[in-house]
Amino acid sequence: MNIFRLIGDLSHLAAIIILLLKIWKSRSCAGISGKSQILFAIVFTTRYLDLLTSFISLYNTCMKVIYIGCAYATVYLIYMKFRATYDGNHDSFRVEFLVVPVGGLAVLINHDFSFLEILWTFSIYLESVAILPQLFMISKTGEAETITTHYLFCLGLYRALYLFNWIWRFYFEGFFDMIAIVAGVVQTVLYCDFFYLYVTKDGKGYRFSI
Amino acid sequence: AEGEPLHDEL
Repeated sequence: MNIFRLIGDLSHLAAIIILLLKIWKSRSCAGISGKSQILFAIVFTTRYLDLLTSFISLYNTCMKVIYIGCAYATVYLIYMKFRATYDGNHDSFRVEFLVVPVGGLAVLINHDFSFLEILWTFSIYLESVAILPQLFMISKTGEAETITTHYLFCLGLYRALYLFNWIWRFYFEGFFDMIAIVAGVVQTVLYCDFFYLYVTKDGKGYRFSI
Repeated sequence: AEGEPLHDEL
């Protein structure tokens, strides 16, 4: 564990909680892509199946359980409790165009051709593009609430910090996971345009165009 | 591939 990874994990946690609280407090999921949230629930589920097979640390186990729990809670709020406020018409990204190629890629390029490992690889690839329906939705409506941009910023920051974590681990531990690194770079790049807008507009009154 | 790697990150 290094500082980049710890802050990265906490940033990820902050993003998830910000989104949950935003929906809960406003009793509305307007402007939130349910599809992205379903993809994240799939990401956590397929990645953390190792909860059943291996124990890494109490921290690791707790965070995984919290991430999974929050992901499903978010999906529940969007599609069940506050579904009347869900803006399905603007959430029109075709997720099969992500899930099918990503599934194929996971079968082709992985560290080990085993069930759990392919699911892990699938989750890594899928996470790198899971935010696309959300970014697509914002670009379509041309606007995002400030709180939604904070959510996206924390989510992007988490991945950017993981890049520093991998540089750190390469130098000090000789650790090197090509699949995670390439997917992490792709994921971070997807946020660059957003980061630029977030910083220059200073989180105020949004007319967001991507 | 030399066995399943242990993934210690989140």
